[in-house]
Formats: sequence, structure tokens, C-alpha cells
Amino acid sequence: MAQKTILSFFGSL
Amino acid sequence: MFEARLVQGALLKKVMEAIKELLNEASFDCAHSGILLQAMDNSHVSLVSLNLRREGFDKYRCDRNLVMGMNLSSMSKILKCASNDDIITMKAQDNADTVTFVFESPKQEKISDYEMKLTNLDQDHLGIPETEYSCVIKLPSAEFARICRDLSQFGESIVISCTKEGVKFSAAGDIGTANIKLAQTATVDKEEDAVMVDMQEPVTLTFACKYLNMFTKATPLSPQVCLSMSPDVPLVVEYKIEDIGHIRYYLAPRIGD
Repeated sequence: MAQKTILSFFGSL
Repeated sequence: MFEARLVQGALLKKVMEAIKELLNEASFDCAHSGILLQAMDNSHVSLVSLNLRREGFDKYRCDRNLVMGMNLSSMSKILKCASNDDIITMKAQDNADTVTFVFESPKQEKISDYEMKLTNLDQDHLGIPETEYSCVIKLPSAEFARICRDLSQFGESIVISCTKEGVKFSAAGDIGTANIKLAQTATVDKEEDAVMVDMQEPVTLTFACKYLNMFTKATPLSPQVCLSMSPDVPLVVEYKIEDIGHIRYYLAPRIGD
């Protein structure tokens, strides 16, 4: 399984 | 001038235990409304969001917004010098490059202060979208810690599956498979012992044990933990910090084969 990163869900402000 | 005095200093010690394995350093954003911290782990797989409201402090003063970049291993060394019943004050001048921690024993017969250098971290803040989660599960925090610990023996991932019947935690690996099912509790003597499932639609997601186990370092902060899940979005693991705030961990799922 591939581990997603949190950056692929939440963008920089 | 920034000054925050916490009579229950042990809470700050527990907060440190809850973040120091996951984060090497973090910025404490101090504002009139309280203290916020948002930081990702080094691999950018999880995000920690800590909120300590000013009302939870015995004394709180923040004349202008202040970002204090702290090395958490240094901060942890300092907080280890505080006794559990000490009152802890954090203070800093405006534009200072140091923060001072003052520990007062309950009867004031021992007062220590530790000054720590701040670091410039220049951390990006992420926008966390407001989400209505498909499943919200509340369970005793010690039970959640136990489940994560037990299932970690079987594999690197834990599958969390929530249906209207309850929640199932599963792991599989070389030695075999493990499943732990928790049903929603009908009645409990103490609310903190309850398992509650609020499900709009069933959700099954897979998460890395390593991170879940690090989140459970927050167990001493709260008797209950709340897990929020929706399909294909990060899990939220939330521990309330008495009447002062909360710590939330966001964990990106593992996806695909």
C-alpha cells in the first residue's frame, strides 16, 4: 500500500 | 510581553510527551486568544494541531502576536525539571530570542527558572478544511492505546472499519491476522468508559501503526479519544485537554494495493 502524505489533502495557507 | 501561567503544570508536561516523539521542533503561536501549534512530522504523513485557550490559564497575557520556534527535545528536557504539582509559567518579551519557563512548587518554597533559546522555524501553516465526517467514534483512550499496541505486533498497518454495528480494528502479517471489534456500549456507569459510534455511511481506511502508536502518547491527557473518518481523507484523532483545549492528530491514509 502507498502511504499518502498530509500535503496531498491539506494545502499551505 | 507574553506570559501564560498554568496551575496544572502537569498538563504541559503531558502535552510535551504527546508531541515530542512525532516532532523535533515546532512553533508555538501565541495570540490574545491562546496558544496554537501546528506542525507536520518529518515525513509529512501526519499533522499535529494543539490548541490551548487563554481561559484555561490562571493568568494569560499576550500583548502582541508572538511565534516561538522551539526545539522540542530541549523543551522536553526543561519540562522534565518540573514536578507534576508545579505551577508552570511560560514568558517572553516581544521580539525575544528566548523563552523562560518558571516552575513554582505549590507552597512556593521552591522556584526555578529555565531560559531556552528560540529557533527560527519558518514553518508553513496548512489549511485544514472543515469536514463533516462520515464516522465519529468515541472510545476510552486507554482502550485505543491498547488496541494500537496489540495490533502493531501483526503488521505495519491497522485497518479501521466503522459500520453501524460498531468499529473493527484489524491487522495482518507474517504471524497471522488479528481483529478487534468494539460494539457501541448500551449503558455505562461512567461516560468515559463508553464506546459511541456516530455513522452516516460506513468507512474503511488503513493507517500506519507507527503513527497511531505515537498519537497514543497523548493518552494521559484525556480518558476519551475521538476518531473521525471519511472515505479517502486523513483520520482525526482528538484528545481533549480538560477545559483548556485539545490536541488533534491528522493521519494520511495508506491507499491502494
